[in-house]
Order: sequence, then C-alpha cells, then structure tokens
Amino acid sequence: MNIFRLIGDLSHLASIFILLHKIQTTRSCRGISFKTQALYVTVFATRYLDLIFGEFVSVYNVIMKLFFLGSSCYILYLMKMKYKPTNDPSIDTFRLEYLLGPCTVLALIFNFSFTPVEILWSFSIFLEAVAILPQLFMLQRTGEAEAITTHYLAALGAYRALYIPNWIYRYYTEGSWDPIAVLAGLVQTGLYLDFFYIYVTKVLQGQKFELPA
Amino acid sequence: QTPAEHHDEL
Repeated sequence: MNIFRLIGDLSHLASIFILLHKIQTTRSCRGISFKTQALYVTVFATRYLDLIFGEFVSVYNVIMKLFFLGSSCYILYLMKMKYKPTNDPSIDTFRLEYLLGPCTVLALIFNFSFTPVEILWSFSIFLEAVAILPQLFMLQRTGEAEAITTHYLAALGAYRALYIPNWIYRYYTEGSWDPIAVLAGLVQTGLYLDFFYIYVTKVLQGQKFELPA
Repeated sequence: QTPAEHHDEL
C-alpha cells in the first residue's frame, strides 16, 4: 500500500458516497446512466471472485471489495426499484454489446493464465476501463449535468488516475508491473480527460457544467 | 508477476 493507492481508493469510496447522497437527497437518479452502473456491478462481480477463489490478501482488501460489490448492487436497486420513475432509459442509449464483445475477446487473448478466474479478472479490468462510456455518452446527449453528478464523475475519474503514480511507485519499489491493469488504466483515465478539463475550468469556478455547443 | 499477485489491488 502506498499513498497514491490509498488516496485513489478513498476517492473511489467518496465517489460512491457522493452518488448515493445525490440520489437520496434529490430523491432522483436523473442524469445517472443505469447502463454504466450495471457495468460496474459486472466489473466487481467478475473481478472479486478472488474473494472466494483467491488467497487472502488483507482485511482492508476484503472489506473494500465487499463494500464495492454491495454498494453497486444497492445503487442498481435504487435506480430500478425505489426511484424508478426518475430513471429515463430513453436517453441512456449506448449499445452495451460494443463494450462487452471487445472486452470478452481481449480477456480471452490477454490474461495471466487461461483459467476462468483469470479470464474474468482480465475481462473486469478491460470492462472497467470503458464502463463510464454510457454515462459520458448520456452527458454528451443532454449537454449538461447537475454539479453533484460532476463531483461524482470527478472522484471516480481521480481514482484510476491516482492508480497510475501507484503503478510507477510499485514498479520502482517492487520491480514489476502489470501490463493488463496499467494499459487499461491509462485508457480509463484518458477517457476522462475531456470531462476533467470542463470540470476544472467550469464547475470548480462555480459555473454550470455545460458542454460547448 | 504470478497470476495471484495482481489481486491485491481493487
């Protein structure tokens, strides 16, 4: 554990609390892509199989993994059951097969060993890299977002961005790096660059998040 | 890196 990873993980935790706070206080999941949230459940469910089939790492590791699994399922429940009328599927139109197909193929080619757990682990890494796309696509379509939604996205993007200095640090202290996680993590962070730019130049200056026409 | 090692990250 190093400071970059710890802050990254805390940022990930914060993003989920911000999202829950947004849904509970506004009693609405307007502006949130159900498809992206469903992809995160898929990501956690396929990656954290190591809780059952892998070796024990640490109490921190187990608690965090259980939290991400539980909270992501709870968000789906809020969107599909409790606040269903506020969820508008007609603007959440990204085609999931464009993400699931390529990630499946990549996972079958690039993995640490050709076993179900490792293939699913690779799949989860590739899928996480692109899971935000339905959300960003929705943002693009509506052209604007509530401030709280942008705080959620910023915290979520910061999480993987902070994993990059963590990997650099680990490379120098441990002498190894994980090409699958690192390359996917770079792509994942890259997808946020446009968003980060508008977030910093507009939302943090107190302006509304609006995409240029 | 062995297959098990990358499971320590989230």
